[in-house]
Amino acid sequence: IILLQHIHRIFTVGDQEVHALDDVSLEIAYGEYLSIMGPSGSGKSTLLNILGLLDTPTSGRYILDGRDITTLSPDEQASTRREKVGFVFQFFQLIPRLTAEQNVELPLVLAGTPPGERKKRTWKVLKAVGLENRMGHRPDQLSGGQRQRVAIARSTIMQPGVLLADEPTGNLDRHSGIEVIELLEELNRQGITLIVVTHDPEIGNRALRRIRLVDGRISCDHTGRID
Amino acid sequence: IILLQHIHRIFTVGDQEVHALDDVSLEIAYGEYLSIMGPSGSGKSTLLNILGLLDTPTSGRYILDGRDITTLSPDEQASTRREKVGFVFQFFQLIPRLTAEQNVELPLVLAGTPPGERKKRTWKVLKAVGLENRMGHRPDQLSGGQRQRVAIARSTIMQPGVLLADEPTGNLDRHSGIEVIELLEELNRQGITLIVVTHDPEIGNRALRRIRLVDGRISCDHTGRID
Ligand SMILES: Nc1ncnc2c1ncn2[C@@H]1O[C@H](COP(=O)(O)OP(=O)(O)OP(=O)(O)O)[C@@H](O)[C@H]1O
Ligand SMILES: Nc1ncnc2c1ncn2[C@@H]1O[C@H](COP(=O)(O)OP(=O)(O)OP(=O)(O)O)[C@@H](O)[C@H]1O
Ligand SMILES: [Mg+2]
Ligand SMILES: [Mg+2]
Repeated sequence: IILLQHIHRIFTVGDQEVHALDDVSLEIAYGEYLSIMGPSGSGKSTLLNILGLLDTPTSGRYILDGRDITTLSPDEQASTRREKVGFVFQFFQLIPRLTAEQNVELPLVLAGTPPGERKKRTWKVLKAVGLENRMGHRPDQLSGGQRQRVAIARSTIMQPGVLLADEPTGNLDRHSGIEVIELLEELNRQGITLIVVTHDPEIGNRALRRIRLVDGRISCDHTGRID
Repeated sequence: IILLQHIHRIFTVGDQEVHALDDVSLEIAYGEYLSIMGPSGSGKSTLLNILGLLDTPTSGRYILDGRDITTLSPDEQASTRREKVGFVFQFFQLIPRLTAEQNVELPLVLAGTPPGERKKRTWKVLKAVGLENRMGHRPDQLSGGQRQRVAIARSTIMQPGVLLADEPTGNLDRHSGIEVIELLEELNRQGITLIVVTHDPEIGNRALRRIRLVDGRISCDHTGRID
């Protein structure tokens, strides 16, 4: 289970303070599928970064699998992140000198997976996002939406327990976007906890539980069908 | 007037050829407002890069203001681009070490505009995209949609003859996205030729002329109201 208790995240720029997250509390069960929506600048990426152990709160507690994350050492946080969390970044964070295939394969290389199995799993996830003909391209030789799909493929290859997706369809046409969210939903059906940040209500409303963020606060946390 | 005649753009990756644009011909009048839509990877950014003199065709002719662009020297192409074209990049291309204000002000600095007038015009366009409270933030201190709005503000500050926008609302919530497109449409009413690449039909269908790109070809070039 994921438990956020009274999370605050304050950024300081010069003498200006930005209260990016303002007393956020949230409980997420294993295997849940929820979306987070809200205006630009409302704190969605900041919330996801804290959930994904890429950032630490200014105050409040984050309990993951019964362990208080804020008490872990940086090394322990990094290994927890590698093992448990898949992340699709809003701006992909692909490695420029590696091809699409090498970018997707990288987590398996770091995990010591043998080459034969790596090739097989890498090809499988790249085919699932329609990029089997772009495997040798580097990021600068790919379109915006193709880079986004490489990032999605990479996030799924370790079959993490939790998958955090920050605007996974922002650069995709409607058809490719729906293919992507269906892929992520299939992983959720197999047991992965799925959290999707999105500006697109057509994507966000597919989740049964929908959280709305406004000015760093949860303004709405709703479970149930939309009519 | 903008005239593309039988434009081809072929990329080579290893021994693979990608025919990103395949015999594209297009005529655009001064002051026109058109949208370009199509699947991920269909050639939209490539087309916009050629129109914006950021890339040269493999074959075909590009006539801008009666001059054949392909016959200009690189220096002449660069100065034509600076004077005539505003570009909103799909991934913003902001300068990491400069603040939002400095990023937006940069074209005016390069053009030799005096400091007093620069400050005034910079503040005006940043206010128009709702970022007057983020002027001192650097790109890594801004949300995704805020970075996108800085890129939009920067593209408008020189009041170019032609404004090319590649997915200007991809990282914005619906409300901010509509504010942005209304801002661009206001510039079009003042005389700027406006070309918007978008995946969002709600944005793309606002243009009276809509071009659809599929596999590097124009599959549809339609002028008239949508019912
Ligand atoms: N520098 C390059 N080298 C090789 N192939 C490229 C290069 N740039 C683009 N491509 C390929 O050309 C095709 C068109 O790319 P382009 O970026 O124009 O697509 P797009 O329509 O903008 O897509 P998206 O909607 O995903 O942004 C893609 O299949 C892409 O893989
Ligand atoms: N490193 C930082 N330093 C200072 N302020 C920051 C930093 N990162 C984010 N902010 C501010 O915190 C607020 C929340 O940012 P965040 O990236 O979480 O928004 P978001 O909801 O993801 O927005 P978008 O939909 O535009 O991606 C914004 O107002 C932003 O300016
Ligand atoms: Mg964000
Ligand atoms: Mg593109």
